[in-house]
Amino acid sequence: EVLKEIALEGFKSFRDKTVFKFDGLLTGVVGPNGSGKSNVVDAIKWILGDPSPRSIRAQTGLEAIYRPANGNGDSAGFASVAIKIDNTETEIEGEPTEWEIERRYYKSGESVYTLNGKTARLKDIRAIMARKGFGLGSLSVVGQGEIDGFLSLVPGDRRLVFEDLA
Amino acid sequence: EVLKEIALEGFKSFRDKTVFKFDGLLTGVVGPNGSGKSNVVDAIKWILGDPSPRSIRAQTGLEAIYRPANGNGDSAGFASVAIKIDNTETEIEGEPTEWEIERRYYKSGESVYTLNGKTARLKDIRAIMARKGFGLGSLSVVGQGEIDGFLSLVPGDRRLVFEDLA
Amino acid sequence: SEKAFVSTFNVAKEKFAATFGALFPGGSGELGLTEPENPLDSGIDVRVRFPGKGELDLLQFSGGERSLIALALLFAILKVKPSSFTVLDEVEAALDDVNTQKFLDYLGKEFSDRQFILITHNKITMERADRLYGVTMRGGGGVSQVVSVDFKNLKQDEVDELIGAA
Amino acid sequence: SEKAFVSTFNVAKEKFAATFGALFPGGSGELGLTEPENPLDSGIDVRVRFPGKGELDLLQFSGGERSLIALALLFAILKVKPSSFTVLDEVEAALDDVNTQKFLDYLGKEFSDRQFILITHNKITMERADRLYGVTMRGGGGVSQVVSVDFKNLKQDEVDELIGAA
Ligand SMILES: Nc1ncnc2c1ncn2[C@@H]1O[C@H](COP(=O)(O)OP(=O)(O)OP(=O)(O)O)[C@@H](O)[C@H]1O
Ligand SMILES: Nc1ncnc2c1ncn2[C@@H]1O[C@H](COP(=O)(O)OP(=O)(O)OP(=O)(O)O)[C@@H](O)[C@H]1O
Ligand SMILES: [Mg+2]
Ligand SMILES: [Mg+2]
Repeated sequence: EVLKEIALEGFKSFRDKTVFKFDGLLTGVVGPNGSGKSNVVDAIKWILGDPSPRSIRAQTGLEAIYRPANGNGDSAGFASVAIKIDNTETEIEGEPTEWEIERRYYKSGESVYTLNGKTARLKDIRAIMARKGFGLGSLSVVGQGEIDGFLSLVPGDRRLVFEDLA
Repeated sequence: EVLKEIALEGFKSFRDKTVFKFDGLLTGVVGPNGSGKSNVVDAIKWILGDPSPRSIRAQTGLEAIYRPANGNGDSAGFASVAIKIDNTETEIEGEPTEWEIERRYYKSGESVYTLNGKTARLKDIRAIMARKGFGLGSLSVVGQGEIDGFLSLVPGDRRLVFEDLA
Repeated sequence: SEKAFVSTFNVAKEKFAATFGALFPGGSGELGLTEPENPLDSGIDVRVRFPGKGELDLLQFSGGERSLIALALLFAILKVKPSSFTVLDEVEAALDDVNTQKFLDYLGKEFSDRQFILITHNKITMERADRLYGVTMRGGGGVSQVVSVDFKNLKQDEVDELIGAA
Repeated sequence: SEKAFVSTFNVAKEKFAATFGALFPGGSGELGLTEPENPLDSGIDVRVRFPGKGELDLLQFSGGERSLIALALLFAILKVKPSSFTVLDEVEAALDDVNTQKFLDYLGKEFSDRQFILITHNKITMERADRLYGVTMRGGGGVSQVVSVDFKNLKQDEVDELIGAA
């Protein structure tokens, strides 16, 4: 497996650092309505670099940061999502056996990406992800309610799905 | 109960005359995917006089008429939906104790409404239905997948729902 | 007319607050006009808070929460303008079991004098029905047939065949 | 470029026919270009036939049938451009039990070397997972917490609490 784990902290309803390990082939996520399952899906879209707040069901970037209900307590200072990718089968000399990519968004509006602990440019991170088969375009995330839109009645929309492939 | 039964014949996947009696308060309709459940909902929208083919998931009026799979056999000559409405508690002298309203659509494109066996105008039928609390506007039918659209993010759309009420 | 619209709207507003409060004790639901000084052109605002949670933009609610808000709105409107029967096609598809029970309890309690027709794949909903119809295309010929099902007395394999169960 | 697009499209076309045929023996699935002489501006046409049924316009299929067609298309695209992992959020919500089993069987068989993360309320899906995470907001404070669930060894009431079951 390539995706080893994902950690959320201060991201939407995940106030405290929460880690999901993906050591099997089929991982299920269950829970009551409104408990935070789709927020995990949003976290994955967000770390893959999806630029638009709307795709994580937020109006602004700030709405990605944990905010307490009815003002009990403070909102988080930043939203953070980090993924660990296995890199043992790399063809490139001298690369680490694992990539840890983190995206942080601060209340100030500043967005910071780090690669194995060091600040990195989104461009470099995207290149690594594309090489490992991670990328938004490859249809790796189908959000809640999106499966029906996939067949969207307008044939032109459907073409966009294929353009990513070419 | 006011709605006593509905009968479909030649309507969408209901080739043969099929009757649903509604003698309880809560009637459930179950069945595998694609078996014809939502076609019953379309039949109810259709008999209530919904004018647009799209609201019964058809491109044209003709698509309401039963058509066999792969041409085995003939398509029906007409689509028919009939409902029986209880009228025992009427305030109007001389009215029958039951209304039977039928809508037929012929392959020729001709559409015929009958009231207790006699041809009637849509206007007269609509008046009876409104008196008995049947009507498209009163939100009496929520189709598959429509519940989420109900909250449609555009406040203007939501107003239309209320306009029906006033 | 404006007067009629405003007075109907105010009734709906009251009913929505009461319905949402009854479904989610500790939460609150409110309808508002986006342009109160110009009611006939105004949009309708829906603001809700689930128990233990803050006020959110409609976009931020989960799939199940959106269905619940829409159902509370539907129930409120049905109280304003009673229709004699209501057809709901898989409206509980996004709900977990607890919320499905809640929705059915409310429906049974508040609308005990009105006919409902529920299309469903959910076993909890099936069990509540006074009468259950199974729609199938036995023999796979594309023709819908109906059988009346007595859920409580049916053998398990008969029920399975009807509801498309494994 | 046009050449790359057409060649990728032709691979996807082949995969779609094979995927749909494998899922629905006796049916057929075909992708086409609405304007074959102008591929880069053309829309994509999806034509399918379920076993025992005729060819229909996309509008006429049932809710479950549309999800199945979209899933077959997704699977075909994943075969053309493999991504290292795939996240699916309640994609089987509209499916009956038989089709849910079919979808999971196909996923297990055809993509046994790829990681899937499935968000679900469906017990059949949960049982297939190698590893299951429960997301809850225990204590109702609006903060998501995660517990790892060993579905097979958990007591029934613990499972119920996690999946929002009655
Ligand atoms: N910035 C934020 N801070 C705190 N909580 C948030 C934030 N954004 C969203 N939420 C919470 O996340 C909840 C929605 O969670 P999510 O959509 O993941 O639920 P879900 O488990 O997928 O439910 P369903 O089964 O209904 O689809 C909202 O009700 C809200 O309480
Ligand atoms: N004019 C027609 N003639 C014959 N069959 C038709 C016609 N129009 C639609 N159908 C059939 O109706 C089927 C769709 O039925 P329907 O939408 O009622 O299914 P459903 O029971 O609601 O399924 P789901 O559980 O997936 O929502 C189509 O697959 C098609 O075979
Ligand atoms: Mg969700
Ligand atoms: Mg349906």
